[in-house]
Amino acid sequence: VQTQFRDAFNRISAGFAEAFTRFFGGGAAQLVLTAPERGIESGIEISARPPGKRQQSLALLSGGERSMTAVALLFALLQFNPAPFCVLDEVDAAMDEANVTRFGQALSDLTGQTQFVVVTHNRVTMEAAGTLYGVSMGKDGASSVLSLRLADIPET
Amino acid sequence: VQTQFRDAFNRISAGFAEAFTRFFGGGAAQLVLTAPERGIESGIEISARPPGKRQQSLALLSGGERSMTAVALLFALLQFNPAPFCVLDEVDAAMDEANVTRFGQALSDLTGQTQFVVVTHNRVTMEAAGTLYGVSMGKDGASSVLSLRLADIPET
Amino acid sequence: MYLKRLEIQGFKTFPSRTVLEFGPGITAIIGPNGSGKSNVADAIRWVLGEQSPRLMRLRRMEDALYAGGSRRPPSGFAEVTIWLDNTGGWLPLAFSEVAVTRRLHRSGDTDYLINRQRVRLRDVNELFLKARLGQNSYAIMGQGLVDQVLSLRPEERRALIEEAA
Amino acid sequence: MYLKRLEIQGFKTFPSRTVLEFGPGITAIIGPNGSGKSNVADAIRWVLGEQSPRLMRLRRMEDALYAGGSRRPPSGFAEVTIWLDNTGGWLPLAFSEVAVTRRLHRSGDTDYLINRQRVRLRDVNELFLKARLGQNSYAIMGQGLVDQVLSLRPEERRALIEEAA
Ligand SMILES: Nc1ncnc2c1ncn2[C@@H]1O[C@H](COP(=O)(O)OP(=O)(O)OP(=O)(O)O)[C@@H](O)[C@H]1O
Ligand SMILES: Nc1ncnc2c1ncn2[C@@H]1O[C@H](COP(=O)(O)OP(=O)(O)OP(=O)(O)O)[C@@H](O)[C@H]1O
Ligand SMILES: [Mg+2]
Ligand SMILES: [Mg+2]
Repeated sequence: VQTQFRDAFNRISAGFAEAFTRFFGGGAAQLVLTAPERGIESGIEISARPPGKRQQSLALLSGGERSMTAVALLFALLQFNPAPFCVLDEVDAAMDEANVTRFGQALSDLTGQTQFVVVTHNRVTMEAAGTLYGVSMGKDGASSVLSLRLADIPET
Repeated sequence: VQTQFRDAFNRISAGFAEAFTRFFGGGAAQLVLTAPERGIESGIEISARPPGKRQQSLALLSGGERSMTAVALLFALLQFNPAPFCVLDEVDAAMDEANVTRFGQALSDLTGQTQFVVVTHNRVTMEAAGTLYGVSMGKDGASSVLSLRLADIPET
Repeated sequence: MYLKRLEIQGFKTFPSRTVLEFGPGITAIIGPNGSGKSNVADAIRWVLGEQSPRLMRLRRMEDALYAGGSRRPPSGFAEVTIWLDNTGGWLPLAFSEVAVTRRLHRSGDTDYLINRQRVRLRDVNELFLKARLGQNSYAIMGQGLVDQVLSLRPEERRALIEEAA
Repeated sequence: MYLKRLEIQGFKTFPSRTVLEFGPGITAIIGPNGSGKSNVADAIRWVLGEQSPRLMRLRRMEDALYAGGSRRPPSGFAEVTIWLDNTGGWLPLAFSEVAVTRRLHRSGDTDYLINRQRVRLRDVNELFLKARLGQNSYAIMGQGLVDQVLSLRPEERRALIEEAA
């Protein structure tokens, strides 16, 4: 069990480092055991350094940088041990245009092993989707759901 | 002091109710004293009901509804006792197109008494601004700031 | 293909029976603020057996029942059914399709069904635990919580890795 | 017109002197993720006298100094100056323009200046308290915190109303 955890930890950390560097176009990130000698009892810290910047605490990261870092870790977990499906509710809310595009690309790369359900207001994310549902609020607080195609949604 | 608080409370609650109804195109909201007999010692709860829906707990509100409700309260405070300037960092992140437009309109209505500095990724909010600064990250983690005009920013 | 279809009735803003069919790949749910998108995500979490009302933005579990509108009465029950494609055998059951239903009555009674058979909550939990869809699954990220994993305490983050391992 | 100009040097991602001029009405700050927009908002909060590092996303106040880059050394100090138009007399000083400076040295020493005169932190606090720009001012809304007012405890919300009253 100890080695199983160590092996999982190392592979997820490597996947996280790789996803982070891909999202940020550089920089470095990894998972760190707070007490390596305690093995599976140890806590896990995240170390993340965007490109061109020196190593600082996670607190200093921007909203969008935090989103991308968290998504990089999620994708590392999904690559190591794929969940059959994954529900993401507006995880792109703080992302700028370039990052939303990388996010959509990374989602598409994982669809071979995981189905994604994403709630979004962002057109770029919508464009990555194969199925589109529009939800609207009707009278009496009752939602109605409609199957849509990208062409149905006006460019803003 | 007791009447000063009561007077302020009533006027801010009325302003909040009015701003909420304007943002939501209906519904109702108000501030509620948890212990009215204790006057200035009383806590304050928020009651908010979007149009067409029955009164429910604030927890059930959607992300965008929470943003609009919070902004309605902020604007009620600013109308009652204007701050000279107000800094808003991506408060429009969870808003849909229609709400961002209402938000921008409400901001413009208050510029007679308060200057606003808004950080945003949203083009509609940018369009409401009189001054535009673009921040970009350069080498060595050093930001540079550039004065921009709306025409400088490509439509997505 | 794993997630086939979701049916929601009486749950939150879905008083009438609502059906969503999922394709392989990515399904995007869009619409105006307050329309019900996150309520669909809550329905998925709920039918998978979530016991913490707070994680579905409920004050108490009873708040899951459609509360009624100006001219429509509250629902007498809330029911969500999820259909899963099990041809690959990722679920430890001998069916090629598995339908899980959760039904909450106004009385507070809850029914759980797997392929129309009454089961206990723990049967639903055990079913999904192996599929990494159990509680605290990293596979469901709620609105506004995307960077929650960055603020976890080190021990909580270890639990996440342990779950994947 | 109240807020005229902001000058930032050595603070967070602004190693070189950076100037922003504000107009009446709305100023929008835009740019890519991680470019430094929220850092500008933090600089405003900081120069107004904020004492809680957490509210500017700092672990400790020393983290405010530009930490250096691959080929650029860390700053020896962080300094922010805000110029305010006081022709309307909204600030309790006899100047038509008021410049407030906060400077933090690597040693940990902090200087506060009002119109180039050394003052104490409490002088800065008293100056802004009347203008509703003091601590817990509703006039500064941080990123990701817009709906914080909805999750406050009732007593905390009362404090907000009291401050406005
Ligand atoms: N039990 C219930 N009965 C009736 N209405 C409910 C119930 N539970 C939640 N709602 C309503 O659902 C609405 C929120 O829906 P939801 O969170 O799905 O919106 P959303 O589409 O995700 O919006 P956003 O884009 O702002 O996140 C609220 O207006 C709330 O009043
Ligand atoms: N003292 C410091 N020295 C150097 N870099 C710093 C310092 N403090 C913060 N940073 C850097 O500032 C960056 C974050 O900047 P900021 O929060 O202003 O971004 P932003 O433009 O608001 O982005 P977003 O749109 O994602 O919110 C981080 O990458 C962080 O490393
Ligand atoms: Mg939502
Ligand atoms: Mg920011």
